[in-house]
Amino acid sequence: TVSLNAIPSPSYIDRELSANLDSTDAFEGPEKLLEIWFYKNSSCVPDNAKTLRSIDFSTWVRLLQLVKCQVLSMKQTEKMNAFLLSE
Amino acid sequence: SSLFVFDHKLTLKTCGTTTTLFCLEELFRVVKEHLDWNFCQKGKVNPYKVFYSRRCFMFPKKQQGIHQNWDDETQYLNKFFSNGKSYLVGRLGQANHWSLYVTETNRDLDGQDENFDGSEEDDDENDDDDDDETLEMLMTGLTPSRASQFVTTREPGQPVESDTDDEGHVLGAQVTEDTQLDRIYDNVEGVSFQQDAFAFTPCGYSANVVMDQEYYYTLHVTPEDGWSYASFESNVPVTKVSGGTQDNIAVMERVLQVFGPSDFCLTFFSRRSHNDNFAKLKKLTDRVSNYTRKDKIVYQLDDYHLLYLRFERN
Repeated sequence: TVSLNAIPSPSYIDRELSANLDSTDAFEGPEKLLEIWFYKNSSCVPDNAKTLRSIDFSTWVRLLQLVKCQVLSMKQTEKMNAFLLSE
Repeated sequence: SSLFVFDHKLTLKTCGTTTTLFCLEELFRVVKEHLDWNFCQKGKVNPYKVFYSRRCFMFPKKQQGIHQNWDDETQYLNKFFSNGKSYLVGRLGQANHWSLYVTETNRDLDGQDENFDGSEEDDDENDDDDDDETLEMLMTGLTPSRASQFVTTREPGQPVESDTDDEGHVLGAQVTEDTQLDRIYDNVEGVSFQQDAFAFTPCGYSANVVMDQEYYYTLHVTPEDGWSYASFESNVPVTKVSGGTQDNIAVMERVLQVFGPSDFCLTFFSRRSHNDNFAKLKKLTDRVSNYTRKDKIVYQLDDYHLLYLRFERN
């Protein structure tokens, strides 16, 4: 068994959610895919030092509640934040 | 489901009965309030580019609100965006077409400098960083023995016993390794690799893999008999991360090897018209062993090129 210690550390894990999620009633695989490019690339972002990644974690959690998703875990790299979600 | 947030863009991919588009109003309010980004024009919002797509649902009546049918989703999107176009791709009346909504590019936000003669540079001649490509495979009818790899035996509701280990993530990582989903790409030395995978209970699997800090591929699997489904989506530049040893056809074959679907559609977006991967996939005919190609459709969408292929197992 792979220990979590052997995996590069996720930036965040919701252990309670992870332990209690039940996919028994999941039935629909096909996903809805939304991609929004606010600017063409990161260098086009207005020069005020704030970008989408400046938005705090709790705001993303609240936005995702509107979608009916919860954050299971999140990894942060130099250039992106990757959230793994419930559902 | 997954969310990827970059400095300038986000990708939200959600399964089940999620209400993806219901975040739009709040999202644009947040970017205005937190970042002072205001994309409002004449009562609508006009960011650089918006894509919304999905394969047709297996159980549309179980979806919530506007997500029960494509026309309602399109109408809802049109309330926000003034320049969107809607496409139904594939054979209508069949249960496997694919739908796409895309807005015209807002070139005021591309930061492109004008030349001294007033003309703008050709996109195709810009730096490699300006290229963008996304490969997506949506698969149904998974081979049962392969689908069973995504079924676990743990029970939900067990007490959290450790501050370090998390069973769903540990099992998820194990599934990634056992199924070789961590070896989709021949990543060369120096390309970083981080995975975040989760095994749902009693079954199901989601994974985000980040390569080289800025590229991702994501997998979502619902292995239940009768409506088994798996998706693979990637913006990984295959030539770069493999050091030229792989192309997207090889990637596709590895994904098929893991899931063995009876039917799959492949979509490939590229920003450049002279994208080698686009050209190779476009020529793909009978090279996919055990599968017959049923549809091939090419669209030119403003500044993007889209290839849609659908295959059925022989």
